[in-house]
Amino acid sequence: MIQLQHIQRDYVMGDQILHALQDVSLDINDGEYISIMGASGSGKSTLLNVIGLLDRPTAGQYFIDNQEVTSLDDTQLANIRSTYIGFVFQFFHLVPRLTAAENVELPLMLAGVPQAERKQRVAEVLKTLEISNRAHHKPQELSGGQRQRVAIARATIMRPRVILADEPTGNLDHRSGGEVIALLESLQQKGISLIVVTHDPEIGQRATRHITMLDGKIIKDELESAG
Amino acid sequence: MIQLQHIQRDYVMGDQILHALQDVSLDINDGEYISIMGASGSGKSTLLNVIGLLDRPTAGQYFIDNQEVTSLDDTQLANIRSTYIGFVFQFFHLVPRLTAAENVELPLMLAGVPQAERKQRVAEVLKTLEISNRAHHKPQELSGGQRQRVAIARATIMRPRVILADEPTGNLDHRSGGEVIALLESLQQKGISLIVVTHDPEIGQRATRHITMLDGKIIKDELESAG
Ligand SMILES: Nc1ncnc2c1ncn2[C@@H]1O[C@H](COP(=O)(O)OP(=O)(O)OP(=O)(O)O)[C@@H](O)[C@H]1O
Ligand SMILES: Nc1ncnc2c1ncn2[C@@H]1O[C@H](COP(=O)(O)OP(=O)(O)OP(=O)(O)O)[C@@H](O)[C@H]1O
Ligand SMILES: [Mg+2]
Ligand SMILES: [Mg+2]
Repeated sequence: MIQLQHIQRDYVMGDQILHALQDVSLDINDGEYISIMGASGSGKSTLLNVIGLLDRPTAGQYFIDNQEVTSLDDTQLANIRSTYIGFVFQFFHLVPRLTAAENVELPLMLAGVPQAERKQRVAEVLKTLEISNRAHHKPQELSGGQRQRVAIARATIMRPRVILADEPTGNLDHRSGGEVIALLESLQQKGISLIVVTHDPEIGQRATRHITMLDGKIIKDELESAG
Repeated sequence: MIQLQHIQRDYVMGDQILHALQDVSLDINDGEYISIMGASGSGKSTLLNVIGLLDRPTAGQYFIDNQEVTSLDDTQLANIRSTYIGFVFQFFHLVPRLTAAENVELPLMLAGVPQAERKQRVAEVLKTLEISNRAHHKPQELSGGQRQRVAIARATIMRPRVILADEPTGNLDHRSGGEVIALLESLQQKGISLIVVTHDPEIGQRATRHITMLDGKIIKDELESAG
């Protein structure tokens, strides 16, 4: 259970302040499937970074399972992140010196998963995302959409409690995008909370709860009517 | 007039060869409007990089206005690129230490355009793309779609003969994406050749000529029927 209360995130630039998030409040129950849409610059990535413990709010409170987290130090945040959250970044943030397979394997190694199991799980997700034949290539040797799929594989391989996906199909053709959404939804069906930022209405409307942002605020937060 | 003849682009990895472009032939007349679509990994960015003189083919010939260019050295290629080609990269390649306005201004400075004219032209294109209020921010202080628009502004400000746009709306909401396409099409209406790689069929079908790629080959190259 995630609770954001009156979250504010300001960026101070000289004598100007930009209110990237303004009074954002949001409860996310376990296993929910939420889409976040809104204009470029409206605060979607900023909100996802706050939820993902990658960015501290300027003001407001953030509870994960009733524990307030904004006052934790960086090491404590990193610990919660590593087990709780899987993040697909808008621009991937892959490790340049590691191959695709090594990038995907990294969270499992950090968690101490034995080698045989790591290899098998990596092979499995690369196959699902149709990039097995690129496994031993580094990010700069991959196409845009191949890098995006490596980022998705890495974020999902640990079975986190929450998956935050920032525009996960932006560099993919329609069919590959469909495979990605199918993978994310299959994980959500097993109880993982899924939050997808997207500019694609076709993807946005698949979620059961729709959030729209504008100028740092949530202007719409609706459950889809049943049926 | 651009002519690609039997272009091949291989990547050699140890004892494996990947044929990223296989026997690609293509004539592009001045002022054409072409879309290139195809699966992730099919060779679209590679083809655009070859057309844009950023990558040399492994084999084949490439004529620009009847001059064969594959045998030119890097300096000669850079000279042709700077006047002839505007490139919107799939991942932008903005200069991190420069602000948005400085990134856009850079080609004009390199071309020796006087300061007053540079400032006016930069202000104009930033206004068209609705990022005037982000002009003095560096790329890491911009959202994904804002960075994308800076890349588009930079590529178009020199009025090149050819604009190559690699997925120019991938990080943009529907409305901002429409503004980008409107800008690119207004330039094409003035005689600039426009080649857009896209995964968005709504954008792809706006071109007058549709190319589809698969596994490094052009499998379809059709002029839209009139009316
Ligand atoms: N430097 C490289 N070394 C080895 N292989 C490469 C390199 N760059 C690209 N490739 C491979 O060449 C193929 C074509 O890549 P390209 O980037 O042209 O695809 P694309 O059609 O633009 O895909 P996307 O829609 O995902 O952007 C891919 O399989 C890719 O992995
Ligand atoms: N480090 C920073 N410093 C200053 N301003 C920033 C910084 N990071 C983001 N911003 C600004 O905060 C606002 C929200 O950015 P954010 O990345 O959350 O937008 P977004 O909704 O994800 O947009 P897009 O759809 O283009 O990815 C933007 O106006 C952006 O320029
Ligand atoms: Mg974003
Ligand atoms: Mg590409």
